[in-house]
Amino acid sequence: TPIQNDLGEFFAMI
Amino acid sequence: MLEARLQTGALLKKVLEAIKELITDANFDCSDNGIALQAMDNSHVALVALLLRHDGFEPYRCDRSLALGVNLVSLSKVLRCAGNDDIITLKADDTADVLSLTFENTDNDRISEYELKLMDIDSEHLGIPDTTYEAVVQMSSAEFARICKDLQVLSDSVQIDVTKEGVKFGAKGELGSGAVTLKQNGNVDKEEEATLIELQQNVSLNFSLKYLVNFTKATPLASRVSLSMSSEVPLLVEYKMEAGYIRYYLAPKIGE
Repeated sequence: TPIQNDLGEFFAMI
Repeated sequence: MLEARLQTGALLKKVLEAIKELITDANFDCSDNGIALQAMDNSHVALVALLLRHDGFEPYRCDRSLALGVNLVSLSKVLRCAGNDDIITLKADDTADVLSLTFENTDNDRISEYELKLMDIDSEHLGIPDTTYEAVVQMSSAEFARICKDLQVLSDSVQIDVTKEGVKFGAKGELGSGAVTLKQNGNVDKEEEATLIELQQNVSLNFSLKYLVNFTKATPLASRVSLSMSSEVPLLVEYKMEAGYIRYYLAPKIGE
């Protein structure tokens, strides 16, 4: 099963 | 203070239905541009970005930017008290401890008024970079909803493959496998049902169907949906409304 990524890996927190 | 009057109150009801299962609390950021919301789901896998532009309201007044912290389940409960044809007016003063909602029927002989307590929400705002996507698919929103629901029978994940010929949604699970392919068909008579693909490069990505099915709760808001994809970046699912949009971002699944 593919692993679910976290959105935080892509978008920086402001 | 904020005063925003929405002729078609049903729009707000539909917007709440489209976001309330993904996120529980969120700030409605009100400015002279309109009402915006950005929030991530609890597991940090998906993000909702909503904009209701000022020109969708008549009148719209917001002298000072305000963040209205709202429990979305509570708001959707209150909105259930509004008739589908009601005109909805939202009001909040600068202290923003309550949101006032007024529902007027079309005959203007029944007016109901509610106040919803607001809360302080520390929102984690994400910076979403402008992205040029390798593949953008525009298709019927009802068709997208049907495909996600159908494939959920087979698996938790869907693989989306986009080529210039079409887009293929495939799922594999314990009971077997299934796939739905939509060919690019810009020439069909019914423009609303056409599948259109803008492609820089073929893409093949995996996503959680549970989230996609959740996104399709926005289907009543728009007849069309666009899916924007690039390798190893979040999928953008966008429903455009007359005066605004609802965008969902979903982190891809990777590896084995």
